Order: sequence, then structure tokens, then C-alpha cells
Amino acid sequence: LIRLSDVTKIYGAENKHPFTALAGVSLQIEAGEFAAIMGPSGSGKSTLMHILGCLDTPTTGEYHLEGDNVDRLRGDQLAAIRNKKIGFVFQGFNLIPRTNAVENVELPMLYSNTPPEERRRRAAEALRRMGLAGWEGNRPNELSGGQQQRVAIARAIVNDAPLILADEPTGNLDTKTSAEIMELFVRINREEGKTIILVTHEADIAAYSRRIIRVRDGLIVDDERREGR
Amino acid sequence: LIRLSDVTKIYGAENKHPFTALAGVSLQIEAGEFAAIMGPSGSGKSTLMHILGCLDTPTTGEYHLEGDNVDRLRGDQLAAIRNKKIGFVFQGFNLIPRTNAVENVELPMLYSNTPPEERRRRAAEALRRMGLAGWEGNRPNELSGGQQQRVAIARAIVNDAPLILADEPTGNLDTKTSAEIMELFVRINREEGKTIILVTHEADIAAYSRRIIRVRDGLIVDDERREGR
Ligand SMILES: Nc1ncnc2c1ncn2[C@@H]1O[C@H](COP(=O)(O)OP(=O)(O)OP(=O)(O)O)[C@@H](O)[C@H]1O
Ligand SMILES: Nc1ncnc2c1ncn2[C@@H]1O[C@H](COP(=O)(O)OP(=O)(O)OP(=O)(O)O)[C@@H](O)[C@H]1O
Ligand SMILES: [Mg+2]
Ligand SMILES: [Mg+2]
Repeated sequence: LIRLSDVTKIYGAENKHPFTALAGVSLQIEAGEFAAIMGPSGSGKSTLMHILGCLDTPTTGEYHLEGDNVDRLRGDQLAAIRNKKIGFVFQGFNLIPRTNAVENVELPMLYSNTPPEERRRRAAEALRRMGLAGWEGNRPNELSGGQQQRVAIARAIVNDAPLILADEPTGNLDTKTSAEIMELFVRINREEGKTIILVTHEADIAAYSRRIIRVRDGLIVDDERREGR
Repeated sequence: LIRLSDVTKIYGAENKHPFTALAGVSLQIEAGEFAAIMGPSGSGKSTLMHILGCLDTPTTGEYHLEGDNVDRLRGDQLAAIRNKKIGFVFQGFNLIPRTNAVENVELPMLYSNTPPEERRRRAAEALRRMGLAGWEGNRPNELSGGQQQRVAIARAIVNDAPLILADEPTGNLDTKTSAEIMELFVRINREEGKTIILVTHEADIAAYSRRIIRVRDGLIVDDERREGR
């Protein structure tokens, strides 16, 4: 499904303080895998996730998604692939401030031309799955941190994309809510065959995955398949 | 130091969907304590922290900070007390986007009229203590999630305030960096006598505190003093 070959990402390559966030990453992920990416703060995990999610392009190297070479695509072409194939949960949620929860979750379906009633129904259902029934009309600043995070997760799963990328999806959630979200990811992966890649710094969250990829200073230093929960 | 008496917070009290985020909280915290607030997502922890931090006022009830009745203060008076007495780490960091890391950390000292050279020196020192020496010139969107979080912590400690309120300060940090931040909080509390109140959902972070206050549905359901790490 995913093949990265010698990918680098250098921020500010054109100015006097270039910073190498990814120093040469090669990675292969099969359809249906459930992997966790771990590593120190600043090690390049979100940069790697943004490239995997077609939100950013590598400075050098290749990225093949379902056999298509996406690293050289730009603009509308990249957005079209991204919207169809990928659900993304941002580390900072990235919800639209002046828009309520259900409209935020509907957003991916606007791009795929889903009819309005079906959009509203599926968005409300995704919020219900996240334990947020009753909070559809709240705007992000009327929601707690963990509630905003769950709206962001609902938005990532609503379009039924085959690949879910979640950057620290439980960072603001209590233990019980975290466990509920992870059980949902396990179910989506096992019953619906979705590929899931999540970044976490919590070992008990990574324990739900069947593969742990460790990143340090922009390189993959460890990559181990294991039994999940 | 802190005395809350029967504090309630009702959002939207004036419209048709009032929501009671705090249903009657009484709490006393002595100077020099190190307390953790825990509870499910949406239970009212951040709302409580914003009232303790003089960033919001109760709907009903009283809040005495160092003997001053602050619940009825507004605007400039509230900001003056807040800036002098409290360092606040927001759950969403709340860094100013178009401003670099060291200027974000300097912000509290602008209010207290610290001279520019001393402001710059103390802000750089606070960033160094957070492991961010070399990142002073980066803007928030040029920093990782955990780096932004550490800039927010540096901003909270730079003004040497007697009370530090930190809302999920390690939510985006790996285990090693989290431990370093917690050791710093323990040092600030033990050696400098600062009062520290932090919200966390991680038990191993709460283990550094000497008191655990549990919140559920806008009420304190448990409040226990214990040995810290
Ligand atoms: N401006 C607002 N208008 C309406 N409801 C609000 C507003 N702000 C917060 N709330 C609600 O108040 C409740 C408490 O929010 P709060 O942010 O204090 O929770 P929390 O315990 O910090 O949760 P988390 O662990 O997810 O950060 C939530 O259910 C939230 O939806
Ligand atoms: N636009 C940018 N310009 C310059 N440097 C950047 C930019 N974006 C990220 N960086 C740097 O690249 C490095 C990797 O960032 P990244 O966000 O991938 O880290 P991370 O592993 O996700 O960290 P965290 O666990 O703290 O979220 C960081 O040191 C960061 O400062
Ligand atoms: Mg990150
Ligand atoms: Mg909160």
C-alpha cells in the first residue's frame, strides 16, 4: 500500500538555516496493517505523517501510494488522492473555529459530493461513535480539549477512507476514553480492513498496534512487528 | 493561598441551552502544594483551571486568591493580578502564531515592564531549561507539537510567579521529555516554594504530585493527599 524510498525533508532548504527533519526514510506498509510510530519530541514523526498523508511533499526520495508515485504531485491532484484515500487526525486537531462539530465532520464529504442529508446523517453517526451525541452544535471553543480531539477523529473516519493516519489521537483523553477510541481503531482495522498508522508517546496505546516503528533524529532506528491487543 | 467556595460555571446561562460545567466546587489549596487534577474528558478540569487562573469568572460562588476576593474583578484588575501571581500553561498552548519562540516567552515580562535585555536573557534561559536552546527563532508552525508545548511551559515559568497552573503539560511529550519537565516542576516546587496545580490524564505524571483531586461531571468526587515522587 505504502512505499517510501529514501525520503528526506529539509525545512528552509532555500535559506540560511536549513533543518533536516527527515534524513532518509525508507518504509513499506501493507494494506490492513496497524502500526504505531514512536520517538522523542522533535524527532520527525509528524513530518513523516504529513508526507504519508499527502499533506506535504518530500525534499528528495519517492513515495508510492497504492502503486501511484505521489511525491511529485501538487495542488488539486494531491488533494483529490488525499480526500479519497486518507483520513487524517492532526496533532493540533485543525478544526475550523467558526464551524460547529457536525459541520467540521461533514467537511471531507463536501469534497466527495455526498448529498447533504447523507452527509449530515453520517457526520452525526461518526460523532455518536466518538461519544459526542448531543455535542453536534458546539463550536470548537465550546468543546473541551478531548472533545475537540474526538471531533477530529470523527472527521477522519467519516469518509470511509482505506488509510487512517492519526497523530497522537489520545493526547488529551482520559484513560477510559482513550481505551474506547483504541477499541474503535482495532475494530475498524480488523472488521473493515482499514490500514491504521498512529503516532503515540504512550506505550499502552502503542500496545494495540501490531508493529512499532521508532524514529529518532529524522531516521527510522527500529521497526518491529508484534502481537497487538 | 487558594479558596474556592461553592463555585459554579454555567456556559450559555442566558440562552436556551445552558450547560453546567462546574456544579458547585469548594477547594482549598495552601501555598507550596503540588496537586494534580484528574477526571474524564469533558468533566470540567480546564474550566476549573481557567477560574483558578483568573482567565474566567465563576457564574456563582467565591474565589479568594491570597485573601483577595477575585471572583468579581474584571478586565485590567484581573489581568494585573493574573500577570503577577500566575503562570498558565494552556491545554492548546495558545502561542502567538506570527511570533517566534523567544518573543512568545517574553510576553509576560512585557506586562511587568522588565527591561528589554533582561527580558531577552530570561526568556532564552527559560527555553534553555526546556531543552529548546537553538529554537528561539522558530515560529510555532516551525516547531513540533511537543516543542510548542515546551515553549508554553517556558512562558509560564519565566515571570517567576508564585502559582503555576499547567493544563495537560505533557500531552504531546515522549516519556523521557515528560520526565524532564516533571523533574523541573518538582524542583520549582521544592526549591523555590512555588505552588503547582496540573491537570493530567496520565497516572505516572500525577504520581509526581502530593495531592490528587478527581473531577467528574463538574464536581470534585475525590481529594487525597499522598507522598509524591
Ligand atoms: N463555551 C462553552 N460553551 C458551552 N459548553 C462549553 C463551553 N466550554 C466548555 N464547555 C463544555 O463544558 C464541559 C467541560 O469542559 P472542560 O474543557 O472544562 O473539560 P475538561 O475536563 O478539561 O475536558 P478534557 O479532558 O477533554 O480537556 C465540556 O462538556 C464542554 O463541552
Ligand atoms: N516549518 C518548519 N521549519 C523549520 N523546522 C521545522 C518546521 N516544522 C518542523 N520543524 C522541525 O522539524 C523537527 C521535526 O518536527 P516534527 O513535528 O516532525 O516532530 P515530532 O516528532 O512530531 O515531535 P512531537 O513529538 O514534539 O510532536 C522539529 O525539530 C521541528 O522543530
Ligand atoms: Mg508531532
Ligand atoms: Mg481540558
